[in-house]
Amino acid sequence: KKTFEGDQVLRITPKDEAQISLLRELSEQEHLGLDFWREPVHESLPVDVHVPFHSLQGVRAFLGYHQIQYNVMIMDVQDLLDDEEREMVKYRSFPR
Amino acid sequence: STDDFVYTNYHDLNSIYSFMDMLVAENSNLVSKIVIGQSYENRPLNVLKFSTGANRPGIWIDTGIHSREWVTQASGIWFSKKIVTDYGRDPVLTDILNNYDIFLEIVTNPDGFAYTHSRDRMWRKTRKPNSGSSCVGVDPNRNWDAGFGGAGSSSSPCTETYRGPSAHSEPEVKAIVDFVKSHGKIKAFVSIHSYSQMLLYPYGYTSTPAKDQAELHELARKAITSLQSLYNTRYTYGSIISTIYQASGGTIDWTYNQGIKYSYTFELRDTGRYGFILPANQIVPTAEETWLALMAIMEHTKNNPY
Repeated sequence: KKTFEGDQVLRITPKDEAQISLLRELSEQEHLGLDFWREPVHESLPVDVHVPFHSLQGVRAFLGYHQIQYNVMIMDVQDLLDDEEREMVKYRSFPR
Repeated sequence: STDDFVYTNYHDLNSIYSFMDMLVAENSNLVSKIVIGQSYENRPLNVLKFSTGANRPGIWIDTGIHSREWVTQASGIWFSKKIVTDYGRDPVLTDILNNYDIFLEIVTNPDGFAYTHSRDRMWRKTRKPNSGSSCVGVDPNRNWDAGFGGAGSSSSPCTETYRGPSAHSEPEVKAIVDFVKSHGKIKAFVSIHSYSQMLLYPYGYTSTPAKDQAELHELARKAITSLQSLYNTRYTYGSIISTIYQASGGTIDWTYNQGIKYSYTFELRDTGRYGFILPANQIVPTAEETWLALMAIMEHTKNNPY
């Protein structure tokens, strides 16, 4: 089973078309393993990207260098999934 | 019984299938289960049919076409219970069901959904292997014969928006295509996704306005106003291409081109913090508010036969 320890979801707020283009370039770097939950489309819409732990430093450096504003929407993806799993197990007594 | 079912929690595929059978058994005068096809891994594509008479026009609702969007399948479960609970009590729903059938496909991508439980919670696509690639799956919302292969979908099997080798190549998509064509009297088609709190209508593959754009836009405004009235969840609305981006091969572009005027896609809530991992305690509020918008669309469909 795939796990996501240390992965984060960043909510990025691009301020113009140039930053949208930079984010599109980033999305084409397949080795980073980025999963865009909300695509870079236009500056009025936030961009949400699931960043694997191994790419976090590089992505943060890229955003910082290009002064692209972001915040951490999900601090650790696996923590949320563990919560979700615990809830499901608790209620899996539904009679079949 | 389905009164014991825990609607405030996520469930796996077997539990959802058990729920469906329970619902049918408890309401056999109103609900039946039809199998419109098989997924790639041979799971049944189950559709709940709510009907009070023969030869009625139909309203279609599907959830879970993108498997990781768990709040949508969970909302579909809640909708099905709401329908059997409110029929005969809510005059508006009763009038709708006395004139239209409602078809509800809760797990539209069962292979992908099972995979989110067993191997990868963030899986979105189908699970059919792609010849010549190590990457699996097709985006079932890019595989429809509506602008298929255009900008707004990918030709690379390793991307999340891979369109597939040809239109309707995915059995999960082809099953709906065949059902809609054989039924012939579907008058509204709502495909439910998450997340980003939007209500969208055609087109996604072209910036040419839909010929019914004015009516679709006004109905969307009414529907999201109704939705927002419950918990103040704010939606944006408009055509796919003007509200989000260009997306080719999309479900509701195809249904609209089939003549199904009231074709909509929902992007349900995330309340800005959880994305696809919406906590289970938000399932029922999400389903309740979405239901108000669905009722607005279904009532408008009933009141404006075509």
